Amino acid sequence: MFEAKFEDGGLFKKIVEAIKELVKNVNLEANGTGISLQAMDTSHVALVALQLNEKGFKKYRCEKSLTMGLSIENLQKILKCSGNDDQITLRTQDEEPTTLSFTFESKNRISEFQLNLMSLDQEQLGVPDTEYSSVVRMPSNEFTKICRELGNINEAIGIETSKEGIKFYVKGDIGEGQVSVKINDTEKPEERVECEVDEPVNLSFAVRYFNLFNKASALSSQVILSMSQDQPLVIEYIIEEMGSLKLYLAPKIND
Amino acid sequence: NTQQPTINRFYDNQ
Repeated sequence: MFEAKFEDGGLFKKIVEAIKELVKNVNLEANGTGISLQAMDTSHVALVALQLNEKGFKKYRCEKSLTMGLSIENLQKILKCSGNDDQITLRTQDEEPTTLSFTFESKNRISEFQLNLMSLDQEQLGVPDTEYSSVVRMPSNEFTKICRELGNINEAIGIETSKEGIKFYVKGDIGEGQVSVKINDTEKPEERVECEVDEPVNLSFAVRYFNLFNKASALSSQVILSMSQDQPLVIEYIIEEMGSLKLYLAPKIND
Repeated sequence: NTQQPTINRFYDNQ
């Protein structure tokens, strides 16, 4: 028996919106501590990882660990039948569920849907706990804007960190450009830019993955970029009171 | 020129 009730159903919709461009079919894992999801994009260059803690739900019960294989596209079709202010409850009865039930509740209506599940034997990757040598926290819409703008100039974006801050740069056929984001300790937390740089990094990424993921910026006003040289970058959106949505992206390397 | 490795190169299958 599994039941998880989102107080703010709109949050669940934003999470699905953020990952739908990157992953097609996912295994949703539920256990006593909460819900998690880990899936690679079709090219296996990026890895999406969601973690939602049971304490963040209005109601949460999961007697036995469950794996529910679902198509993100079909999940979206069901969620499109809900309002952004609805409370959303996920529920299954059996131990080996073949469907996942959804209840959408608002002041004046209640809806019930069932999504057919599928069995997906997806490889799960072990992401080692890593001490990243550069960790940058910045406004999420700023990061989104930079990736979108520089992505117009070149398909690869460089990220260089230093004690002064973080620099995004592109060198394309049409020319080149760079954007340096300065550290600021403004009292408005959503506008703060913080850099912890033990070791500076200089990495290059395919910017299309950033732009496919940038709807996740609706989840949090700040984004955390964790980097180590020649390691995948981690883009993390903290989901207030619930957990986090992360994108791990393999860097491009000069052969 | 640059290569784009997959994420599997960095993280092992569990």
